[in-house]
Amino acid sequence: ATIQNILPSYFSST
Amino acid sequence: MFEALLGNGLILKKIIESIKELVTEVNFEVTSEAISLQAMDASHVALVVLVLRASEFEEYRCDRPQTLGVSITNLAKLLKIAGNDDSIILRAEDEAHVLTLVFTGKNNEKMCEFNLNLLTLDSEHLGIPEQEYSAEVTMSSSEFSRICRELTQVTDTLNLSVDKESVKFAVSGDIGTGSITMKANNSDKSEEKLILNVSDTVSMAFALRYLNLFNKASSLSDEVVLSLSPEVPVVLKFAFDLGELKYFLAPKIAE
Repeated sequence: ATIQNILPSYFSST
Repeated sequence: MFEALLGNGLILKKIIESIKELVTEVNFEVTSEAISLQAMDASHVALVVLVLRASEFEEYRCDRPQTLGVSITNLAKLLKIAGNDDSIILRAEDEAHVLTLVFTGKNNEKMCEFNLNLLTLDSEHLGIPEQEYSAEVTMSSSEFSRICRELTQVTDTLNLSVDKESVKFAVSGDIGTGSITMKANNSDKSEEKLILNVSDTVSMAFALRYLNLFNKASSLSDEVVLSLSPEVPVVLKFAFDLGELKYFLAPKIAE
């Protein structure tokens, strides 16, 4: 099974 | 004062149609160089990045950089009123509270003017590093769109595998499993052509629901470029005369 990851776990806020 | 004249208003209609189901309220940044936006969808899974180059507008003026908070939902409603052949002027005073839109018919026979109320939006801006991707796939945007749409009938997750020779779109659902494989080729037929630029084999999973939303931009560009590296978001790029529209999508990962 797969789960959906989210973008802020890859890119940090500026 | 900010003012931009776009002779081909249809392109702006298409751009807004391509993002309105993902992002509802966004900050447009206007500078002397470009109109740009970066916005995540509500679930923080997908990101829209749009750049429209000032140099590609028929007329463009931006005396000082400004952030224009826009309801995409409402902008889409107003743009529906513009004819496909209309030119569009976007205008805002410095420190504006409204964005003025002027639609003019091809023969100047009709002019529509609307003031769209601007919003003050908190926006979370993500720093996206420039990076080399392991695999880049350039293919027909309509073909990619068709593949995603068809495979959505089987399941909600697309397994995308790219090696130096081919790209494989695989699905596995309750009704069974299947895959579509396309080999790299330089066909004269744009819908068959597939260019691969691969340094390392990649295999990743993505939500088809989002890919289908991104594919609304296939009306903007005949080609889509997919950039993939293991364990980072995929990028779909649609380039057109006025600029480019990119979508980032976080992968699905093994539980």
